[in-house]
Amino acid sequence: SDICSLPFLAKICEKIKSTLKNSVPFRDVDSDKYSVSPTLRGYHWRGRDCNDSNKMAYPGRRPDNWDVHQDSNCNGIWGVDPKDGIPYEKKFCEGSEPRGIILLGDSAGAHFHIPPEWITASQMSLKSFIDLPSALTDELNWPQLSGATGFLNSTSGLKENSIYLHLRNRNRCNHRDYQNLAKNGASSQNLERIIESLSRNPRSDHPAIVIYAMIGNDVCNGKIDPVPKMTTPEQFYSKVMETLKYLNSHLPNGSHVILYGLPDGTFLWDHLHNRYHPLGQLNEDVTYERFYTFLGCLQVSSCHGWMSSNKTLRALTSERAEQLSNILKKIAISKKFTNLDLLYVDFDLQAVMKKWQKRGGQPWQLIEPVDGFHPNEVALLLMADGLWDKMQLQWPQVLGKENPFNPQIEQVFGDQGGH
Amino acid sequence: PSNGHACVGCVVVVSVIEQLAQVHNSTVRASMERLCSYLPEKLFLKSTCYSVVRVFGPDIIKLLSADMNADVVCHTLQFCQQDPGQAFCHLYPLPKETWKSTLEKARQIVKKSPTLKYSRSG
Repeated sequence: SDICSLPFLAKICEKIKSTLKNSVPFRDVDSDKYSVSPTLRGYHWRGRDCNDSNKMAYPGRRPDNWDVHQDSNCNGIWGVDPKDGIPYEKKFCEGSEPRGIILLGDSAGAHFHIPPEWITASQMSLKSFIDLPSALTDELNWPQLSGATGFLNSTSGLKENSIYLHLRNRNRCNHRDYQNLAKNGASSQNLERIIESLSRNPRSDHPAIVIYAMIGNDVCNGKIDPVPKMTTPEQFYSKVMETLKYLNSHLPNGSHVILYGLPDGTFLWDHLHNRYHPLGQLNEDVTYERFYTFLGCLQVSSCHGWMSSNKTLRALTSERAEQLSNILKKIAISKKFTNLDLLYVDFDLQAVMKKWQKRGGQPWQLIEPVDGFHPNEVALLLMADGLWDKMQLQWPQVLGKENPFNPQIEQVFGDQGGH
Repeated sequence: PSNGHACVGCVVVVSVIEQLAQVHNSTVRASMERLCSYLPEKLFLKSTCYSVVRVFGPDIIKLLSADMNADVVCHTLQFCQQDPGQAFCHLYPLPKETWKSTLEKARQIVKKSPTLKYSRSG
């Protein structure tokens, strides 16, 4: 039963396990943490490497000699303008304050998604499982469509962009400068190993916008009584400060960290409990209440505290979530670091719901139908759009300037090599 | 409980098999073949599916044909287990007759099955 026990598979299994454990690309010839393949922590998760045999060529770095001879930062801009002999990178990007986006998050940030057509018999066809191999090798996540680092067009037809695409539209020199370090099950308490997969050199790279979005696992677990296992405010404070000290010593000066609060997850029960789960739609027999009870009974629920018929438990879970959010607020106001500044933002599901209802949407349409827990692509993009608006209005310094040369960059370099 | 995820996986897969048979008005065997045919060959997904059908298919056919639901099938095949002192976990409404007698009847149906000689391998 353990296929990895076969001798000829042992090595590749070892490598895959290392990839999953350390959140670094499986295929990375020059070991610069950037890859030319999509899945297994490849360019679905971090900007595609433009030269996988040169570890000094990777997204987000300051250009080497203005990229006269090669594209050292993978933004697709290099060479010299024959008209005046000025390097394009110098002409189009110098002084434009390029920056990258880095997400430290959990399964929500990685955009955990199980397509409902995988378990809905009435819709099933040969096309249903086309994405299954890719999804499995991305741990059932779709970061390429996520709210923070998504670079593909939305599958739900929304016009909203991810934070990364907003940054790229603002300054085309930011092309490919994204890192999604989110991981299923991540919380403030287990970030040590994940954060080491962050790739940024304080001396040679551009500043970064780091989004810290541990939005659930500090209060979510599958225990019958989930409260004892929830992160306490003291534990939370201690680990968040540890993470911020690490970031301060690894990020270029002029970076920013946006601390996302935790949501009020009672939203789930309130809007889903009496709706049919995809498995229950054919015979109208399985509601989300039944689905939650089943997972809770097996102790494999994503979040027993909120996915529960026990109103008191749901309220207790939200209360702890709010306590942890207040810790982040206090840290953002009171703590200062040399290389980065801190900003706090609420994970405001109600605001997203109102925005969606204005378009005629229903609240339950914001949640992943199969797991009945994660925010889906619509919710993630509306959330990203709300954050972008807030940053533009309140913290424009975080975003860098609008690059006046964007049209010229597009004219000379087109899609800059795409993603 | 041990192997909660295996239990969820089993109940979801058997539910899909049952509903495919219902939607296409086909036999359970045809429904399992159909499901495997939908899977891509990449990552050995299709061949793994046919292997699982070869091992567990006969029992699943017998049990679903006896109108057992996915909960009963997965408890009988031991992907779901009610650990001592634990509640009985089920996704679908309980059958009319007592759970115990339903499970006993199901176990009789697959009593001679070679499958259950193997330890409940993942």
